[in-house]
Amino acid sequence: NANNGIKDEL
Amino acid sequence: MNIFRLAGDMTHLLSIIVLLLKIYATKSCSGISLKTQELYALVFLARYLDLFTDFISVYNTIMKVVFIASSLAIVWCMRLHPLVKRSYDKELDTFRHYFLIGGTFVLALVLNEKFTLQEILWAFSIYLEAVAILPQLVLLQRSGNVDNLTGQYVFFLGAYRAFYILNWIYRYLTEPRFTRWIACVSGIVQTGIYADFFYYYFISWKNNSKLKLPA
Repeated sequence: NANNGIKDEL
Repeated sequence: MNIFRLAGDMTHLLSIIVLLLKIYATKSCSGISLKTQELYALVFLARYLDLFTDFISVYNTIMKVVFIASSLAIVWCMRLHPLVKRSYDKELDTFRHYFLIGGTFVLALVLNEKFTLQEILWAFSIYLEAVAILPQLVLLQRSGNVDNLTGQYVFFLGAYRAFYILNWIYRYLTEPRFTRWIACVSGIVQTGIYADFFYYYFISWKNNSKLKLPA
C-alpha cells in the first residue's frame, strides 16, 4: 500500500 | 488505480499533447512560459528518480518516460529550435522562477516523509509542481489575449490535479492506512492557484468570448 513510501502515483 | 487517477493522468497527458500540438502546428511558442516548462522538466526529473529502481507497473513506467521526454523536448524546442525559439516572449517571461526552486527545495528539506535524498527530492518535486504554473499565469496576464490552445493547455493542467484530489479522497476512504499529506495539501494549493484562471476560462466559455485575464 501507499504507506511504505513506495510512490505508486505519477 | 481508480477512475479519478486515470482521468487525472489522461488529462495531464492531454495537456502535454495540446501544448506539443500548438508548438508543432503553429511553429510558435508565443504565450508559453519557458520558465514554467523548465520547472516541469525539473519536477519530473526530481520525482521519477525511482524510474529504474522501483518497478510499479508498465503503465507507471511508460507514463514517467513520456512525461520526462515530452517536458525536455518542449524545453529543447523553445530554447534551440531555430523557428520556434524566435517566437518566445522573452521580455514577458520574467518571473524569477529561481526563487520558486530555492523556496520549494528548502521546504522539502524541512517537510518530507523521510530525510533521505530520494524522499527530499520527491517532496521538492511535489512542492515545485504546485507553483510551477505561476510564470505561465503571469505571462498570460501580461500578454493579454490568450490563444485557444494555450488556454486549453492551462485548463487541462489545472484539471488533472483536481482529479487527483478526488483520487486521494477515494483512496483515503477505501484504503485502510492511506495517507499522503504532502501530495494532498500541495495538490489542493496547486488547484487553488488555478482557481482564478478557471473562473475567467468559464466566463469566456459562457460568453463565447476571447479569454482575457485582467492585468
